[in-house]
Amino acid sequence: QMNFTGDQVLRVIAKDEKQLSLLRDLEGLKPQKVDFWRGPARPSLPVDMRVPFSELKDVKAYLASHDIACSVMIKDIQVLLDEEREAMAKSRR
Amino acid sequence: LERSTNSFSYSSYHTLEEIYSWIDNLVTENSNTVSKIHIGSSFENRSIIVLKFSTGGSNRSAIWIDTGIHSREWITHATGIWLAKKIVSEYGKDHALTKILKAMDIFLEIVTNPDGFAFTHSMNRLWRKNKSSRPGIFCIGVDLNRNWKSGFGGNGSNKNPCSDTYQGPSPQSEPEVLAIVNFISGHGNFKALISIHSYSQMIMFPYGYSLEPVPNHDELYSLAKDAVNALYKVHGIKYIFGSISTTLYTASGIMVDWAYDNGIKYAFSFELRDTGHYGFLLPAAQIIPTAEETWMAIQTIMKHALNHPY
Repeated sequence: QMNFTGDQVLRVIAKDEKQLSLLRDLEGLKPQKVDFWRGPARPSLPVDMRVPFSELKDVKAYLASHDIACSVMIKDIQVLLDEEREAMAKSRR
Repeated sequence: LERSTNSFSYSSYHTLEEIYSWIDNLVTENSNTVSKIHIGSSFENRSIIVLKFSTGGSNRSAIWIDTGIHSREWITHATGIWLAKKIVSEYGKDHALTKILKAMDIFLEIVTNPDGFAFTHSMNRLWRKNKSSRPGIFCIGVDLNRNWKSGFGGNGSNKNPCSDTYQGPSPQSEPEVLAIVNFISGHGNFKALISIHSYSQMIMFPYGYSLEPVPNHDELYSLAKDAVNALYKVHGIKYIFGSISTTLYTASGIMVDWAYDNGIKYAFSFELRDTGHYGFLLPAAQIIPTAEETWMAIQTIMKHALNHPY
């Protein structure tokens, strides 16, 4: 099983098309820096992106440098995955 | 494995094996109304199974519901399981459902992407695509909701095999898509199609590949509004609604556009809840409330299809 310890999901509300475009630029970076859970669609809709722990600093710096506000939707993905797995095991028992 | 669908836990997530075993139990326990149809095999040669709910007749007009086309969206498979149990439990009791099943058949594909779903349990919980691989292509998997013929390769899909929205080498190149195309085209009498995804709390209709409104846009808009209202009444969860391209984004090669372009006038795509905090990792405690509200929206669409034959 892949481990997602420290990975976070950031929620971004883009102010305008320009900011959406800057978010789309993130998708094309190599190696992949973000996994869009909700892709950049329109300013009225949130953008959710999973950021690997190793990329968190760069991505947050990128957002800050373009004045793109973000909040942390999921602080550590692996914690939720462990809870999910435990719940499945318990249910099976 | 569970011996009966009554002792099965509908408020938990399950593995592919548990779901397929549950399907066999459901069919065994309700053989007069439910049958299991093998419509094809996935890239890794797993069975692709559709449940048929029918009270008789032959080639009746039909309703298609699918869940799990994107494998990490576990809430959708769990909702599909709950829906199937609801249908067999409520037939003969729920007046609206009984009327629908006396005139139409319902087909439900719970695990539309079995290889990807198995992979989310074994290796990568956040995997979205199927598991197809081709010589010379470095990355694995095609987005099964970008591989349909309508609008294939347009904006909102990706030619890059490493992208999560990779469209595939050609329309219907993926066995999981071709199986559905062949089944629905072969049946020839589907009147409504509901493809269930997560997440972002939306009920949408074609087109995704074009901003052009479909001919019966106003009817679909009004029906989506009724469905959203019916859903909201259950647990107060707010959805937005509209055509895919104007509500969410341009998406090409998607199932509901293919369905609409192939004569299914009532084609909808659901994006289930996450309540703003969990994304694809919705806790199991929210499975049943999610399924209950989704059921009311689905019933609204099925009733409309029943009352507006074409």
